[in-house]
Amino acid sequence: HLYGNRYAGDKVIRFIPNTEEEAFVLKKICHQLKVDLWQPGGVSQISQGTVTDVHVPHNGSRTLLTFLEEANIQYKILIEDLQKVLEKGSSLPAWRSRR
Amino acid sequence: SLSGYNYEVYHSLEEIQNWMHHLNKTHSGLIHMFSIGKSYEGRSLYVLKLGRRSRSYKRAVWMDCGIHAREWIGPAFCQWFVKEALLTYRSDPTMRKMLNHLYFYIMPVFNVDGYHFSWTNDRFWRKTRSRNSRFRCRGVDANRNWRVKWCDEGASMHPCDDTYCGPFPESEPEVKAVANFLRKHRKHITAYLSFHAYAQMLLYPYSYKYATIPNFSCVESAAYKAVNALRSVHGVQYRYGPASSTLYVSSGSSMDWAYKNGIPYTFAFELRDTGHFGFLLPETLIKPTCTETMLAVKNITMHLLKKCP
Repeated sequence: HLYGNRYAGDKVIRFIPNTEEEAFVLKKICHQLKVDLWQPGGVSQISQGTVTDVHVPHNGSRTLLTFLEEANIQYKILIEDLQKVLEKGSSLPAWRSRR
Repeated sequence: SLSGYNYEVYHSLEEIQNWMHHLNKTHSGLIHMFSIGKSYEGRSLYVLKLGRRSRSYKRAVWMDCGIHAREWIGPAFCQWFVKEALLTYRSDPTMRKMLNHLYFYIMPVFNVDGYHFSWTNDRFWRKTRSRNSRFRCRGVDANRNWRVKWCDEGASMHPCDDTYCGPFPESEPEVKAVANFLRKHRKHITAYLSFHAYAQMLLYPYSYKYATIPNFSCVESAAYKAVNALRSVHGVQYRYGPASSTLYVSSGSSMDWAYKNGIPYTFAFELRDTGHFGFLLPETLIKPTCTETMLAVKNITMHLLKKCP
């Protein structure tokens, strides 16, 4: 597996804060879970209406999803398993030999 | 050879640099490769000067790809652009005009250290790889490190954040090298284009504030025509507008700096897609992405040549 299979089970989740209050709590949870922010560039740029995509490690996704559901914040799972998408999108044998 | 190199896969830094060396030897009439400095980890920062050699004055366009390491479609496009330019110089009147009237300075991989790291260690690395003496975290956001409202809104002062602006402006040797080059050549560089991913947008200044640029008319019309041309290829919709309101506010960006330093037409592309794959755009989508972007870049270039002062 590419990258030692480290991204197995990792998810990419999208949410769009509807209010500044939602944005505030989302910034806090993102900071606590140490998510890898795909967009926007930095946590400080999350605000009302900002399309926010976060890459969450497999052991943090359950916590984030539970939080979003309890806070009634709408979300969408863009990528269910990052490792699978990573490997499907590249010409694996050739790529592995190039790496 | 041009046809022997696969432009529809992502290449490692070493492969890209070997490719540049090869083109420098085999296409010396249109290509000249040179280095503008060294990265933090000591790698050469290579630039390709593309265009018909001329003793008379020629304006130039600067293009850089891969400021953010994980945005691999950027370097893929820079390579595609060079390939297309060389392959179609004789057969395409538009390309011939572009390369006869202009030089293109193309930096296929801006953030060489970060790009290499994203290949070997962390696919989603964004920043450079410079070290910080007081913190364990490495790297600076190379698109927050420019001296234009440096470290203001949209940037972070903390070294562990992905938008860390650095200890001071142009702290990163990669940023300093490009800035020095652009300062030295700014009188004949007429346009600056930077390629990122992902959002499917064509952006122009300002990023750091909500305001209209003085030459809005020409810039906006160039962007409008470019996204229409892009859409005509595969129907993909790109939004366009000032970066601050179209994407988000961010200070210290290369595009804003280039504009402030006298390059009148500066754009940043956010290439495919809008989140379905994000940074993991499959290799099967390299060709359609690059084909449509190629048309947009040619459109912008010709518009600036013909319609803008």
